Amino acid sequence: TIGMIAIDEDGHVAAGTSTNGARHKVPGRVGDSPIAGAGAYADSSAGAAAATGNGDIMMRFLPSYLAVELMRARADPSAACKTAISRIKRHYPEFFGALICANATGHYGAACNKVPGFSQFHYMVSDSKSNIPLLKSVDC
Amino acid sequence: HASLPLVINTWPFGDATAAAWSSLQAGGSVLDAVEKGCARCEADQCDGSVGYGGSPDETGETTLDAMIMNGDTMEVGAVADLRRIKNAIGVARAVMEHTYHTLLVGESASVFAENMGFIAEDLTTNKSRSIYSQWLKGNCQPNYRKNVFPDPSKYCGPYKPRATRKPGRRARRTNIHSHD
Repeated sequence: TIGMIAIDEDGHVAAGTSTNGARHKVPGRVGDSPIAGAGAYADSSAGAAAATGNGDIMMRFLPSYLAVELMRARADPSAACKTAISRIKRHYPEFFGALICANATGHYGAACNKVPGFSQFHYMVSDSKSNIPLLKSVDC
Repeated sequence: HASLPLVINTWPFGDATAAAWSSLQAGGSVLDAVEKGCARCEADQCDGSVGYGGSPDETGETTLDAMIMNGDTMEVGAVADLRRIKNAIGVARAVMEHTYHTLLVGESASVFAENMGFIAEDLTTNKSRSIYSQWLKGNCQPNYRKNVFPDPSKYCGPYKPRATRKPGRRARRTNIHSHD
């Protein structure tokens, strides 16, 4: 799955996702990616977030919506991402998932839930400072 | 690290980031950037988890989900369980641009896509066929069914509901290439 956020110089925000879902899913199964607030969410007055991982679990908690609302309440993007992940972890300690968050001023962060085989989450960033895609990572 | 404009995406899919960034630099909107970036990943079959030829379902078919959201207007266009169309994010954008709806699914979403000019083609590849045949050979493991007969942790279907339910939730082994 890819989840992507774009913000321009004037603070216009958009987000999107694309995926082929889980391997060997039951036909008809849909994950979090196409659900607004779950797979991604954008509000130019606050910021945007995008999720990845086990969509069957993540879609129950609307983590992208929660993260954007936390950023609206002045949480920094990393903290917003962490809180949204923690909310899921409280019910599903072993869920596989990660979240990227960016506020409307261009601050960004990410968080993930550590499980066997997944202890660090990699994501890409391109901004006017770098002008090229830079690989970033966060420890889960 | 605040510096606008900004493109950020999940996983190390740098070509998708570059495509979105190029779109912004060329004067495209943030929606254009997200569409271009995700479309690049679909064409590149990023990680096997995006686009055609990945994540076959229980019948071996690849289906796609995508969504795009405008943070200015709160408009959303999305498709789910999309069949036979490679450019899922493009269809999601078309849902947003050409309907008052938010989410179209399944066969009807594919018909909508064809009507909007998207080409219908087989999403199966040798890779997805191989993943599927390995799964069949491995007694259909891993498996998302529960409380059915025959036991889905040991046998392939077809399945029928089991009268008695087992309590509790089974922890699933993480496969970082199988994700939404």
